[in-house]
Amino acid sequence: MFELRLVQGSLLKKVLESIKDLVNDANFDCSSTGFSLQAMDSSHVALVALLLRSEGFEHYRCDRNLTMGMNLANMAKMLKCAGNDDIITIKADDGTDTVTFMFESPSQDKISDFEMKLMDIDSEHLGIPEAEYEAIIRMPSAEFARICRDLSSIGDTVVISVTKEGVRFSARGDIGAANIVCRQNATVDKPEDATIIEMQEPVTLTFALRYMNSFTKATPLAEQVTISMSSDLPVVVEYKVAGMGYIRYYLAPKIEE
Amino acid sequence: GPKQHTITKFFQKL
Repeated sequence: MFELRLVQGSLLKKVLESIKDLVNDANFDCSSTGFSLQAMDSSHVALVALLLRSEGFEHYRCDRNLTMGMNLANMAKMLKCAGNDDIITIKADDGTDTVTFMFESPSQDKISDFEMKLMDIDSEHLGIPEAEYEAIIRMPSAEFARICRDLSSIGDTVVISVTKEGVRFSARGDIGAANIVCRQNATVDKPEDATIIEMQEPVTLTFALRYMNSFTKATPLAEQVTISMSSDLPVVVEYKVAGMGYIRYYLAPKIEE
Repeated sequence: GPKQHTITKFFQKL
């Protein structure tokens, strides 16, 4: 059987909110390592990889590797029924086609369980090669979300350019053009407010803002976001999940033919 | 303009 218990249930609610608009159906992989998922959006332009390590849960039991196919909109509907302070338990018995979500209020005076049907999902796993990125930007996640939102009112694509000056986000459209430059700023009171740019090589890449905006749904999960770029490679936009793991979004660039 | 590529162009299927 498979069972996990997460006292900070709101994390799981936030994780679902971060992926449900990008991916419709996905296989969750349960193993001794943890609870993970890899899925592409329907047009195969973006990929999301989630890992919640087993050590991060208050209780984690996985007798054998298990794949649970779930409709993420339905899963999100169920997790929305959990209170923000609730403890969430996910359970699945071997050989059944359902998963149970159990929600306990902090004072244990309300206990709910929701059973959801699992689905068979034909999904392909992609091998993500280890890469040395030419530029890595760490910045406040709310700032990145703000930039993506602001630029989408100007154009459909963002050009992200890292030079020794800093990182420039540019968009252009019918009404005009916008450039937002963020410089390295490590001298802040709180580390979560820092912007750190590690650059081996200057790199410029173009991306669809629609996907970037979808990735920023993960903003409530982490104060900082890490954006890793190399020429002609998908960008990686990573949000840590409080000491448990991460959500990584990979987005294929737009390339001039 | 630039052409949108798919992620499967960069990452191989296992």
